[in-house]
Amino acid sequence: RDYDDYHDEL
Amino acid sequence: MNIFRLAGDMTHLASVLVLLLKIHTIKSCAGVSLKTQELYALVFATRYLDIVTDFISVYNTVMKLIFLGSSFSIVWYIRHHRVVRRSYDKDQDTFRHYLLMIPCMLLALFVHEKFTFKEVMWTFSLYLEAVAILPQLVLLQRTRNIDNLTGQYVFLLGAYRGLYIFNWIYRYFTEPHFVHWITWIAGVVQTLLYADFFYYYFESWKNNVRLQLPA
Repeated sequence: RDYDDYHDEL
Repeated sequence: MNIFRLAGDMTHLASVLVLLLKIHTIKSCAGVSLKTQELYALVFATRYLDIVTDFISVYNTVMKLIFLGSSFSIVWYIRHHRVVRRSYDKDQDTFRHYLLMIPCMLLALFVHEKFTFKEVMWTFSLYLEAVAILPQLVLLQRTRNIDNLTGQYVFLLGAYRGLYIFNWIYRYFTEPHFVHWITWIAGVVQTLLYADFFYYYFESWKNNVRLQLPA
């Protein structure tokens, strides 16, 4: 789950 | 989620609602750059590719749908609505916005965090959003009298990324190894591009005069 650990912003 | 990011998202939401309100209610897009709207539709289309693959939260998905839906419907209104499109000033909105897309795509191909399709498209969307306002700012300089709704739209659109900068500062100090130079630099560049607009917008508000950008 590395992808969305920083794509959690809009 | 922190207060800065929530405030930023709400400001961003307010900007698209102000624009939709203007176009849908008074059926006019005078002073609005179609080029900037098309760039923003592309920004959301390339940034939210993960809407079907990575579920983060209901809030995140709902907001992505709102931004995708509003940006594409604004483009549709200006291009195809029989009344609205008559108020679109294509002779003034002449910024060659595809010349913005090409360097952003090239830069994304060379400067990114991971070389995957989704990541390169996401990075492209960050670079493109940083410059997407340029056609609108150029149009505002050509449009002598800027109506209040258009001025408010640009102000809110610029303010949202400024609030995101506070969000990044907050997350940097509260979350271990939260470091994303690409996002930060693109966000700062984007906000700086609004600097002169913010100045004239504040001046017009302070002196209670019509907003006008120097040519």
